[in-house]
Amino acid sequence: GEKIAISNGKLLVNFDANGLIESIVVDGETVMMSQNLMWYAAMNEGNSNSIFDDRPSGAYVFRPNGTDATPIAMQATLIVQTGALVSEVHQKFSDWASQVVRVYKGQSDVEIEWTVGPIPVGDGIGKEIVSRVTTQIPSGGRFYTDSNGRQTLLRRRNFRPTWTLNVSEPVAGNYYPINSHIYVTDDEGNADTVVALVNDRSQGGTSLQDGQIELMVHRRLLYDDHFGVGEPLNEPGDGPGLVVRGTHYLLVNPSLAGIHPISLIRPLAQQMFMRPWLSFSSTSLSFTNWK
Amino acid sequence: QHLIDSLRRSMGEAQHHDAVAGTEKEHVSQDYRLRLHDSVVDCQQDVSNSFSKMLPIGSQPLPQQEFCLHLNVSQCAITESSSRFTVTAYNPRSHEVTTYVRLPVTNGFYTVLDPDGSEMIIQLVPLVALQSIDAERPKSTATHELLFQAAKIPPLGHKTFYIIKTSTGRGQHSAIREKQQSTTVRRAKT
Repeated sequence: GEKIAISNGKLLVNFDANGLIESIVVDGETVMMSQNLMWYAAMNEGNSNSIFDDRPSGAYVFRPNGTDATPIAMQATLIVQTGALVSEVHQKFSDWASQVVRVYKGQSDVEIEWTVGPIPVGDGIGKEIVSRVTTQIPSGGRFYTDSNGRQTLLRRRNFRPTWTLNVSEPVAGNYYPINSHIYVTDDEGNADTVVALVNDRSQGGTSLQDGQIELMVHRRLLYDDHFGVGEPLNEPGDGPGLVVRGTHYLLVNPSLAGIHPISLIRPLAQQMFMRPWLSFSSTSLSFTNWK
Repeated sequence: QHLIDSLRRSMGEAQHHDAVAGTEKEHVSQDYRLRLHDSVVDCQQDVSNSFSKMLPIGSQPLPQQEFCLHLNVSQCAITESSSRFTVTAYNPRSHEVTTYVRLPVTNGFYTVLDPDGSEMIIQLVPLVALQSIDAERPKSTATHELLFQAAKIPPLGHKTFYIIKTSTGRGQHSAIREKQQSTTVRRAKT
């Protein structure tokens, strides 16, 4: 029931009384937002009388049973840790979904380390988990995704540049592969504010509403999708399900002032993709002798 | 060269086949993992060999470098059990990089020295218990993560940091430093 804030001197992250991110303040400007872990119910087997049309969500296809995701929890239990170099908020949504929101001293991004799994499927429903950031940025149906970490492409919701799209899958039909980053800005020609997610592995992502971006972080499905793999996406075998941990960098900049968003996102993406490699050795020597 | 080629080959195989789409069967996925892991271990050997060759002629051989592949779940045998150890950060980018290093450790009093012997600002962050992750690291004794900033690692180069653990600090000066490196924790009441 208490509001919490963490800061690193450059930015301030505010959490509401439910323990969810409420806003981020950068250079005195506030960007209202929410962020949560959510799940799509997967389409199960037997959704059509025809074997050719019976397509459960599976390894090849993302096919949610419905048009929106459900929050894993509306409230998070918090542990707040603050110190000289990092301040972090641990948010526990359930026994199988939690995350840590970190701000390191001197950094201009927010690190979100998510841990998801084992996804419960005792109710007979496959689940596909996403991290969703919602802002009030009027993005006009436009969002941007990388293509294999290289060129950043404009995507438009419910639109294809070379043919007239008949949207029969309103969620999956707007999902794109995200290898490195996804972002929205507030205006096509005069972008002032940018909100971006930089990911550490290839994931699916989209912007289903203006100002919103989401990335799929984990899936556990109970049926083969009949496209060839011949088994459901349910590792390991009949076991308890996988626990997956990964990192997103959340970048918020409310005053671009002519700066192209990519000039901020690309260094972050390189930092994520090519992190320094650590090696260790024990020693009995004093520092002087060791050196 | 063959140590590096091993990873090239494993990555190439995976990218040529269905690992790229994630549409492989589970036992195939396990095979990809095994091949990638074996190749990564080969590359670690190559890095270790390279460090030894960078020492001046006549130097004592460098101790074998160990790599911790479970840092993402806060587990590393050397950092958890050694009272003196070194950490080498290799920067694979063609730009100078400053990064934060997090190492799983047991509670105590730590001093981190940079390559010039200057003492660094550190923070000891308590590990938060998480049932699903703790099950993945049954052998770990880590209770905290030791955090420091590895500044200005040269492009395609490395920096080594020297870390000493003592059970407690002594004197007023140590008490101040212990306070500086501690983390304030607030937990929600259940």
